[in-house]
Amino acid sequence: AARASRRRQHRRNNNDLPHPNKLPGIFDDVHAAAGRQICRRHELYVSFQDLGWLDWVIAPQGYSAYYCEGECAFPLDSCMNATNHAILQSLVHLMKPEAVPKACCAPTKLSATSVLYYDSNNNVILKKHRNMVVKSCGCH
Amino acid sequence: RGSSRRLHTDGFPQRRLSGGERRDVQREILTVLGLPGRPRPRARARAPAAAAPLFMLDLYHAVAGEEEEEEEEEEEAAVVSRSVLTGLSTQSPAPGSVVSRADTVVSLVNVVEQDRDIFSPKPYWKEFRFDLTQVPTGESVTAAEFRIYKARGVTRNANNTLHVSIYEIAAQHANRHGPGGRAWGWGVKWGWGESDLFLLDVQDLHAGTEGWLVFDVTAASNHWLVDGKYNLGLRLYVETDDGHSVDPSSAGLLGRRGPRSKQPFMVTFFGGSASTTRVPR
Repeated sequence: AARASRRRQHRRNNNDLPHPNKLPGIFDDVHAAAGRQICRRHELYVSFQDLGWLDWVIAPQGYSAYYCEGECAFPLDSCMNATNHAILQSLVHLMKPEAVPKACCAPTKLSATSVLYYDSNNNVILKKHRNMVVKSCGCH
Repeated sequence: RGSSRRLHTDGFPQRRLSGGERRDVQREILTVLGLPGRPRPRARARAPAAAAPLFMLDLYHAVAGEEEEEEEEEEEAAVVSRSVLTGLSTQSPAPGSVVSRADTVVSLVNVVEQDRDIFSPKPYWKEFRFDLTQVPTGESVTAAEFRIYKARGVTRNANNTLHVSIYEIAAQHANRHGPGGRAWGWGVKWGWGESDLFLLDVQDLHAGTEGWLVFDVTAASNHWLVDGKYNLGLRLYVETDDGHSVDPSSAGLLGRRGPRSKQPFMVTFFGGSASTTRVPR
């Protein structure tokens, strides 16, 4: 354990983990070990204009859906929205990387978006679609 | 421009989709949006000045604003009192709570209108029957409004009080054809004579009032959605204080022959959308 703790001490120095109040979803280029980014939210814009739908979609012209990507590498700090299971899985991965994969970087909170459009009878419909926008990411 | 890979603005190569793939992508997104297929509204619908789109656009901005508020609320963990939606447009939309609870809001614009005007015996009325074919299934009605615009109208005294009442036509009797009765749309014979009416809403206003009148027709909407055969329409009466029937058009109530931005329409709020189960591929 002593040797391990010294090694953990050494890893924290060059691991350069973000300060706890820098949460995923704030767009800093934070790097986990070896230049890879930690799990965080990235911009992804779904354009109804590019889809050629603006003849029936009144609003919006598109919406920011975002996506999650990045490492869920040990140690999973509090800022990575990790589930308890993900923390344990990352520990086991540390010991048996071939047998057990790292935890996944995925949305932990999703919100709705609303679309206003014409139907084929020229009625105007406003529909709320749940779970369409990633609000925060985390390790699962 | 012909190359199979195109650099997307963020520098990542974008694969060009084949025709079939493009159709699949669109179909998948339409499925996520709960649409069976790509709507194809008639071109005229794109005229910006129609009443229902203008109203629904205000509603959209209100809802979109609420969604942002909720996000700020959660991130700052501050309590934001839910503001009531008032005065957003020339029409005051439904109360905030009705809007935010609704999963779907449908404005119905296809309506068959019939008038019993001053060339017919009293009482005078206007009848409106809406096409409900595009109403979402699996969702329940949380509120429904009938919106009609009142212009100044032909009135000697603008301060006289008028009572405007809206009824659901619950049943029509077989021998209701009066002299000069006319057949009308939707394959149902309409004419004069008595029908069973169910009172939905009443409003008292000055004869000189101008603006949108909003009537609560939730009860009728629920009834129609149980079975389309109950959809016999709405009937609107206008009476003076001493009970005299007034021709709604003379009182300034605009029907389908009014300007597009002031034509009557219905707004129905649906909640509790059944979760659309994805078809296995």
